[in-house]
Amino acid sequence: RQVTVQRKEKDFQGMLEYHKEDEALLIRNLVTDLKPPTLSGTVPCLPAYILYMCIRHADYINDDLKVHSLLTATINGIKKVLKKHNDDFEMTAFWLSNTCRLLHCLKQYSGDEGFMTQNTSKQNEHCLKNFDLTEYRQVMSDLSIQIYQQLIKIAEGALQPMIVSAMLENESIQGLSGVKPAGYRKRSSSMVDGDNSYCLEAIIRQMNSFHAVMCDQGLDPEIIQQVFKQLFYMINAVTLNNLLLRKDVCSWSTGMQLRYNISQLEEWLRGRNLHQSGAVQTMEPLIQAAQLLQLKKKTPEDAEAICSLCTSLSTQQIVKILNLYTPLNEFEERVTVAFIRTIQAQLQERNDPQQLLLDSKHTFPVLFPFNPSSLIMDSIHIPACLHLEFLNEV
Amino acid sequence: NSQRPRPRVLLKAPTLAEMEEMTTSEEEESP
Repeated sequence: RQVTVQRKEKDFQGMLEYHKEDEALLIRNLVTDLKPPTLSGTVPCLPAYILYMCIRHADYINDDLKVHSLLTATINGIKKVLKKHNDDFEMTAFWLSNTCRLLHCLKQYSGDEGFMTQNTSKQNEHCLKNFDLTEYRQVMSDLSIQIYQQLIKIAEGALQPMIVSAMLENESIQGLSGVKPAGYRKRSSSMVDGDNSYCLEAIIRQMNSFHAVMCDQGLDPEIIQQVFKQLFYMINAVTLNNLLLRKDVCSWSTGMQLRYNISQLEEWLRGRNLHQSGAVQTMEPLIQAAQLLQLKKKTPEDAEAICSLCTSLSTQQIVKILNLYTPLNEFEERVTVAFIRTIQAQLQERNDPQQLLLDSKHTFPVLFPFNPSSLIMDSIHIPACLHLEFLNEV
Repeated sequence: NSQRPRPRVLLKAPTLAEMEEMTTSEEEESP
C-alpha cells in the first residue's frame, strides 16, 4: 500500500529574498526595462509592493548594507527611466504612482503607530523590524515631487498649443459668428496655418486621456486632483493673458463663447468627480473676465456691478479689458473714458498686484497625503512576465 | 516590557541631490 505524504506548503510571509548579485537584474527587470502595459490587469503599483517585500527581507535578516544598496539602486533606476522617457505621460504617471506607493508602504509598515491606525493585525506583522527608514522616506518624497513636476510639464506641453484657439477662437455656439466685432480676424499664437486650430473637444479629449492613464496606474485620487487643478490654472492663465493682449477677442460674443467653454470644463470636472479639486476656483479670473465682456458698461450702476463682481481681477486687468472692448456693431457704443474713470475711482482702495499678466508657469505646491493600502503582502502574486524567478518567497 | 519591540536603527540616507552627485561622479569615473 502506497503512503502519500502531503507536505504542508511553507507559509509565505510577504517577504522576497534575493542574492546580492541579482540586485542589478532586479532593478533592470522591475524598473529600468519595465513597460507599464506589461502589468495591465495586475494589481496597481505592483513594482512598489515587490520592492517593499525585498526591502522587508533585507530588514528581516538585519542587513543594513543590502537595504541601503537596494533603495539607492531603486531610486537611481527610477531617475534613469524618467530621464529616458521625459516626454512620456504614461511612463511618468506609472512611476509617480509607484514611488508614492513605495513611500506609503515605508510609512504604513514603519512600525510608527501614527501610520498603523488602519492596518489589520496581519499587516502589522509585515512591519519592518530592525531599521528606521525615515531618511529614505524623505528621499522618496523628494523624488515624488520631481516626478510630479515632470508629469505636469508633459501635460502642460500637450495642452498649451490648444488653449488659445479652443478657448477664445473656436465658435461652437451657433450664430455667434454673425455678431463678431467688425474687423475681427481669426488668428492665434499657436497656429501656423488654419489646420492647427483646436476646439474645446480637443482639450477635453486630451484631459480624458490623462485622467484614464492616471486612474489605470492607480495614482492616488488626491494627486490626480492636484494635477487637474494645476492644468486648469494654466488654461486660465494662458487664456486670460491672451484676452488681455488682444482687442479682437475682447467682445460680447467671445465673452459668451468663453463662458460656455468654461461651463463645459466645469461639467467635465463634475463628470470625473474632480469638482472638489480646487480646479474651478483657479478659473475664477477667467470666469469674471467672460462676465465682464457681457455686462453693460454705461451707467454708474453698471460700474458698481462690475466692481462688486470682478473681485478676482485686478484694477489694471479690468481697465485693460474695458479699454480693449470692441463693440459688436454700430448700435453698441465703445466704453467711455468717463466710465473707466468711475471704475478706477471705485477700485482705488484695492491693494492689487501691479503686473497685468498672470504667471502661466506658476505651480502650486504638491502634497502626497498618506494613503495606506488594504492589500496584504502575502496575497501578492508575481507574474512570470516580470522575469523575477530569482526572487524567493519567504 | 519584554513584549516591547526594540527600537529600530535609523539608516542614514544621502539626499536626492547627493545621490545625483554620487551617480554622476561614478559615471565620469567609468569609461
